Amino acid sequence: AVAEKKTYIVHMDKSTMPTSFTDHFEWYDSALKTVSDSGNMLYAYTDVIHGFSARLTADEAKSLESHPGVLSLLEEVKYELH
Amino acid sequence: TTRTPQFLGLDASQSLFPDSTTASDVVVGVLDTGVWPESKSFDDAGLGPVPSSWKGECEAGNNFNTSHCNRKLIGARFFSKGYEGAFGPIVAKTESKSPRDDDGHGTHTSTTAAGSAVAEASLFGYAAGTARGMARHARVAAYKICWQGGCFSSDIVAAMDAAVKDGVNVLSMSIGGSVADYDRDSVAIGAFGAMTKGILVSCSAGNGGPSSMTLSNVAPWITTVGAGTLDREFPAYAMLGSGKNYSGVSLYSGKPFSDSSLVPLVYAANVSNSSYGNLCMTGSLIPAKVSGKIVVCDRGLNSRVQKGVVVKDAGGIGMILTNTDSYGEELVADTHLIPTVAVGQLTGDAIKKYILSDTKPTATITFAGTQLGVQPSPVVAAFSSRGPNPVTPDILKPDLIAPGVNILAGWTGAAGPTGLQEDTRRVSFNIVSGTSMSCPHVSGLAALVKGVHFDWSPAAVKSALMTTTYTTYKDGETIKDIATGRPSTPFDYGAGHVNPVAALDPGLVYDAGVDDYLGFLCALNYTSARIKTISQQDYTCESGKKYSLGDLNYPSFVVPLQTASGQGGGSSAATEVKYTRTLTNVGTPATYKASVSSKTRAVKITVEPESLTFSQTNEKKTFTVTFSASSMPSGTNEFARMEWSDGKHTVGSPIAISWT
Repeated sequence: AVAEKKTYIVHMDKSTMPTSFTDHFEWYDSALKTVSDSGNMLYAYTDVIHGFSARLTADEAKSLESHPGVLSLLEEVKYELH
Repeated sequence: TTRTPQFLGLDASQSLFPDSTTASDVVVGVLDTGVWPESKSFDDAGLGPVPSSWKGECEAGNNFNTSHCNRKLIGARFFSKGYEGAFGPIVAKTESKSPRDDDGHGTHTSTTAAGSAVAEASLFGYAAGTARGMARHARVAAYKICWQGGCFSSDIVAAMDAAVKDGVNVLSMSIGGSVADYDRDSVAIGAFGAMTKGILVSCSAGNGGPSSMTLSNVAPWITTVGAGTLDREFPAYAMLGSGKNYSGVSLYSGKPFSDSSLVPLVYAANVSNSSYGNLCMTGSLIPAKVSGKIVVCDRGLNSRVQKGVVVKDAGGIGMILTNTDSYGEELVADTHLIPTVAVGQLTGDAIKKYILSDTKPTATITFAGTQLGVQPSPVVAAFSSRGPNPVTPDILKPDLIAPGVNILAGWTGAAGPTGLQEDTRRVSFNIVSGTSMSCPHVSGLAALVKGVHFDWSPAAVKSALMTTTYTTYKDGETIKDIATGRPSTPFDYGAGHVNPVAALDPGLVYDAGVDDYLGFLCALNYTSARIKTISQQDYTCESGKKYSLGDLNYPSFVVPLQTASGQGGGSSAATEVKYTRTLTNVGTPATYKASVSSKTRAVKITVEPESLTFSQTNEKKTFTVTFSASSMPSGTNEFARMEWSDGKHTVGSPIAISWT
């Protein structure tokens, strides 16, 4: 059975980025790859938040939550027009 | 929009507003269903070059290319990765994978905020006039984040991120999701980031009214906008065989009934085998019992215009759409495909009573076009979401109300005015209702204020809009709530109805910056990690410092009080609460005096000092408001208003006191 993937917004603590990374995109990608080989980053956010969004299984999301530098994970929310 | 510029006093006060050069430096970013660039409301005649600070783009895609942007529509982007992740790849046949608006909502909101003036606009002759956005010289940047399957938070944050980078000054977001803590709410988080860059974020309050605690987008750094009516209606009449004539509204534009032709009238519940037959749901009507008749359908569950299609498909020739108790007497006009009149609950009940009482009930429907000067206006729309604030009751929301009922503005060429697939009509302008429509009014008005006071913070602009609102009609009566017919309260209208001419010169503002909001989060006992999720900043609340939600420098006041336990809720034991606020002078030197108007004896409100003298611009003065309250039964709400006035300016703040 293939675990269902959902989109998560991953909030990162940019100030804790290891110096081995030249930019935060690289760091985000590395964090994602540690939990998911097939992890597909949808967006990297730089201005209103620091972090990225990606499709993850629940297990992958749980694992990423404890990764250094991860502040929080928010599951995708659907908004509606008013 | 037509009429709202006159209703808001914009047309009569042109000289007070920024000239096209200053105003055109302001960019309004609209996150919505995209944009229909061919709309005349995006005509760029008379506009100078795109501001040099603008870094945005016009992204090409399905049915959209870079040449669709101009000096009015200076940016157009689309964000679909989150949506496609959930729904699979976008099918170009059904929706445009580009900034193009296939829905109409995004074109309506963006043209409301900042559309150019278009003469002789109307919807089938209804609401005719010159249509213009509130900030007609401002530039528009469209960020498409809503698709047929909805609007997804990962796309929304990506669009906000891009809009900030692009250089928008105001963000208009007529969307909402479920209620969540601020650090779990992507729009609140994105709005905080935008606010730190000096961008005002205006959001719709939601259409969950008239139930209480139905608000969305309630973070204090967001401007939350509820909806009110205009002084305009579209009257239509249901004439019954009994000779009685009932009024309602309609935007029907097809062939009307001849005046004298009374046709058989049935109530949907009586011509259906479905337990919800009264609602005219798809396939629920029995054609043999409906054919050639006018059908009375109750509002609710499916869309209002869909009910007309259901009646039409069953052979019905007309519809009387009746409100039930959820909607009261609020009338929303629609461009139905068959002759239709929408009536209030009282009228609906009377018509149903007639059907029951007559063996051969008959009716006809007539239409009377556009009526202006309707009073009282504005009234709070029944659908407009109401307070108290469901996340932080200590902050009054909505912040204010603006026109959101029967608003004419630009529309897509890809869908008919009803949005139904069966509707093959195409229109340049459409009339729709919702807090989606009131939000871009305030976004555009914020852009106008920003055009005059480019250096003002988002909080200062919001304060100007809030403290200059009005809450009464010319006769002194409080703005009514259409859901009840009674006077409304700050839980319905916030600070009041927007008054843009006064907002340009508010005299004083309640300013607030990032540190104020961080202190607010400390008062909520947020941890450093939660604060960082929202603010992207390392911030530690001072351990010895007493943070108070009531001390956020907000232009309104909420005093939540506990009912004294064991005192039967009726004790006179007084509770004293003190709030401190700081006013910044944005006008000329003046002395302001405080006054409080209150009808309640349960709370004594005093202001110290009672007078503030400002000798220079940007001077700040602090004052304290003390609320001495008796205990009242749980669930009691009392309201008051505080004003600072120098004789020329009035800086008003609503006060809500709640006992729980």
